[in-house]
Amino acid sequence: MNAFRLAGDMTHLISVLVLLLKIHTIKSCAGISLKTQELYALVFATRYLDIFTDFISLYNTVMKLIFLGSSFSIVWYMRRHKLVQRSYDKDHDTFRHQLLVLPCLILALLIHEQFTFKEVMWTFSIYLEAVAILPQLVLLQRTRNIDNLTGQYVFFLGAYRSLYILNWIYRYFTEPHYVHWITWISGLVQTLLYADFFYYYISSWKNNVKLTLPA
Amino acid sequence: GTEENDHDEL
Repeated sequence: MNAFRLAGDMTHLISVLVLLLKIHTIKSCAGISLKTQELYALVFATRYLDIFTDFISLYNTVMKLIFLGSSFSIVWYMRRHKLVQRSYDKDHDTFRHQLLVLPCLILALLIHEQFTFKEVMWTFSIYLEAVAILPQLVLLQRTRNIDNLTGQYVFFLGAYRSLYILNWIYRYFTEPHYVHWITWISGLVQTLLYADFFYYYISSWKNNVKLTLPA
Repeated sequence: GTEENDHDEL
């Protein structure tokens, strides 16, 4: 495993921890999109179908368990926990996330490497992850006050995607036969979705002012 | 080949 991949996984892990810290400790999910969190839970549930059948490494298995556990517990907190539920910005989180699921499923049925149940589900999760952040980005844009933890959560998620691209470039040049078009194109699309957010996040940080996104 | 895909990334 190369340094970009490890750094990518770690920023992914940090983003989840930042979100759990906000939800578990402060008992607030203000500014967090439940739609995006539900999509991530679906992404991990369909991607890690191999968790008990294919062993890659202890690292992989543990990380998969963390991402599965954290994504489902975040959804549970936002839906069921009385205090957390109250801070949920339901009126602004109106993105129709179901509309992302069907096109991704159809695309996975059409474009995949192997036509097996596990592989189509895996491909579906790759396509869905690429667009799962959209409800969150829309919610951020509608929210006038973006608190620090929410901003950091999205920043670390974007950092994870960018580092994965560096990881793919590194692997392409160092490993024979390492070509994965589906993952690369989806990952590139996903990272580009963060470009606008990154621009405003970094300029607010540089100018030392509170993060706001233009309407 | 018909080899299974090894998805070693998260």
